Amino acid sequence: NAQVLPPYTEDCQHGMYANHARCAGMPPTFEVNLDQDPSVRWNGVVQHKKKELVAMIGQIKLLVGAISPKIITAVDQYLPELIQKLPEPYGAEIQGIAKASGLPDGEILLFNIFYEIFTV
Amino acid sequence: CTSIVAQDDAGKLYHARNLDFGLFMGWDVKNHTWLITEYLRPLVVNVNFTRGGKTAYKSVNFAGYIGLLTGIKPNAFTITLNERFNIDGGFVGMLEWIMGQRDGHWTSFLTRTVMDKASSYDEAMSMLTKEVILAPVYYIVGGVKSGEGAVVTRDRTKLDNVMAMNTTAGEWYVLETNYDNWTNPPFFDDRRADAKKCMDYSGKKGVGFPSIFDVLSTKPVLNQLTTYTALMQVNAGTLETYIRECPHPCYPW
Repeated sequence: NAQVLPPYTEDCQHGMYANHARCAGMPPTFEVNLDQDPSVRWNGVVQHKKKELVAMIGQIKLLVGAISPKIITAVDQYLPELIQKLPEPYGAEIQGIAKASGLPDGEILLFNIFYEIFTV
Repeated sequence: CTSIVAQDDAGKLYHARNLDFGLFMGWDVKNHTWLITEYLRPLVVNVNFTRGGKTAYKSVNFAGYIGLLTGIKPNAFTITLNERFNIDGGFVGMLEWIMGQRDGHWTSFLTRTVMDKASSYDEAMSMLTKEVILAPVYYIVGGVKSGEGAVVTRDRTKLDNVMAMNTTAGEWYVLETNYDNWTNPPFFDDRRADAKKCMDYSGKKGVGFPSIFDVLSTKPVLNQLTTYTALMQVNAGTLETYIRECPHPCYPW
């Protein structure tokens, strides 16, 4: 039985695991070798997901830019300086991802701070 | 988000989560979906972190995101991170960090550091309860021994609460959504009641990937913000991830 009005609660489901119901697939698995230099260890992931990452950052820029285009200017101008302040290996990893994806350092950092700031 | 640590009759622990993200970040009026959520789903990847040719730990990540929101250290512990909404939230912590006060850890960098440095449930719990962080969050932690499951409720600078699985009182799971366990969730987002109802319905005897997956597939535990479901079993070092979709009618959060 499903409730047809919000919040659309329903009876507890059964047998969903066997046929992977309500799934859009399983994600690929990548190796990140911690013995490698932080600036290159994410390259394999970025090479496979570059198109999707560029699209995602583009969407974030559209949303943030709708509030004020100055925010994106500030992101590109000031956030790269802050990457140097991150503890290692995280700063170098972000720079490596930016280099591999062709996106500005500040925009990769913006993506990485989203989860922190949206707790408000 | 919804995170669950549960144990079966034999004391074997399972840790699972739905990762929900993208609330109020663009609504696609044509398809009735959250824009950022739709862009995040294709970015979901499993990552096997290796050192010396061996698996150090595993995680589920969004490509380009280097923090750890869902992770397993085989034969040691599991961690998931849920958002905790607060007006004194990550925005404040991030501003302080930008202004030069850098004694706090980024919340998802801390979980990665814990995966890297800690070798047991107790060590992981110690780090997650004591370190200063930038945003209030819930850390949900599972171990390898019976009863090792807890929800750590964190303020930015201090520990607010630890809800541990009390097996002597007959408890066999801990469950966390995005609200403090000592308060009632708001009426418009009570996924906790639905998830608990389904966990209690499936019962301790039936605990395993299939039963927990069923719980995390039931609306509104599964909702329009759900990007993926991850299932972990620490002894076997198993991590299974499923990219999710929520067929209409489906609640927006």
